Amino acid sequence: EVPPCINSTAQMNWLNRGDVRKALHIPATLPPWDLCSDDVGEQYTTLYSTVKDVYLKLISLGLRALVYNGDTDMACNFLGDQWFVEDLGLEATTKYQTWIHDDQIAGFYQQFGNITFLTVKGAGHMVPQWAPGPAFHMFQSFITNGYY
Amino acid sequence: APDEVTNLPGMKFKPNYRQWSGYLQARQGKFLHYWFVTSQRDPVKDPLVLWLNGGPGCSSLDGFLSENGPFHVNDNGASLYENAFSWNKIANVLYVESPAGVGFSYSDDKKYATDDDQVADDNYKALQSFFAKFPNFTQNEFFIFGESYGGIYAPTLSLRVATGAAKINFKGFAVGNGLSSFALNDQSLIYFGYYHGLFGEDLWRDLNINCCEKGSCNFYNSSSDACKTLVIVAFGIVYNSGLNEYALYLDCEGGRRSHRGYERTMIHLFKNCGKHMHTLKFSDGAPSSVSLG
Repeated sequence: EVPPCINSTAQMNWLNRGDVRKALHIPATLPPWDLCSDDVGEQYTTLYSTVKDVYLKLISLGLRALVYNGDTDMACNFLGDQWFVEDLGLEATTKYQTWIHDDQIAGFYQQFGNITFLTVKGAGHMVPQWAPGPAFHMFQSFITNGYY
Repeated sequence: APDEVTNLPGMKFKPNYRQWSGYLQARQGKFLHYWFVTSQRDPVKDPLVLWLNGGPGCSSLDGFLSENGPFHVNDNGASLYENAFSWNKIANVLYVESPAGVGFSYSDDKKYATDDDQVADDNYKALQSFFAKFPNFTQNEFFIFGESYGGIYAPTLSLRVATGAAKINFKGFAVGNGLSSFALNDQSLIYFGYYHGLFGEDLWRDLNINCCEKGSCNFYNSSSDACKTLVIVAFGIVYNSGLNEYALYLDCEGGRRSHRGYERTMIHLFKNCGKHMHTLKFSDGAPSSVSLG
């Protein structure tokens, strides 16, 4: 079984081939690969209802952060993460503005010092899958600390 | 290197990067499967990026084979094709299936109960195990990416990397469609749903009448039963009416199957009304007890 609306049959079939598992050095004794594990999900305990304090510590250590959202996702919608970043109480260092990919508006972003909030227009939960070009552009800008 | 992947069934192209697949040691008896691909540009100078999918309980190989990895699987489930926008075009990318029990990761004792802090500790140990296997990469700039529930995995692991003893050239972290706050995720979804035309006026009016006071609304943990019930109706429309909750304007692939692991994820996401999620799952719409007036 897979999460609703997601079809991972192809990966599952490929990853569960004996010759693929051998090539990937997977012990033959292990159960078949599945996208999500009931064993783990069923027994998982969430400890953090918010990671606000963790972010504030990391930002205070001078680390760079990017919070990005495909803006058609409803599992973790962009508005909730936008409010999360704004709620950190950091001063905005840019206006909320568009970013461009391939001469089209690819979404919006705003920076608060070392942390950037960014949306990817029209993408869902798995941004690199549904907006691969803009996602690569965003990735490159973040890891090189360049402009979006 | 014992873990190097030298050939892959279904790969009809010659990769211009190297790749390894094997196991990283977390806590005693816990082994996390990793798949590491070097940069197609300059592995020595390019950054090292760790990618974690969320769940909790879902595999980072989804990130590799469906999202940003160097190749994906064709629908036939047998052959592979190259991803023109692979993130390893400019970075060395490490995918780790975490925690133990997810995908090909396992625990000797087959005990898979865990929590946020234990996962962060195990991921930190696994990272050190990676650098022990690949010491050359300790110099490269290092970034952690998390998606979805990885919105909790990434910052909690980042704090351990940033403050831990291990010498890692850590520069930053990123979260994609992350879960950063349960309250804000719940609260915002009601506005997202209404302003994307999912609820209509009756439900929106009832939500405002029962969940808002003096201009301030609480859709997350209201003490009003009427409000809670209406919020569950709204969540039901988002998660149980046949919409693709991962992408509002895409069809729901493979019909409206539901994965218990996924639904539990939703329960994690909507802790307060999670216990009703099961009821919603088996009902087609609003529970009969709710009249929308």
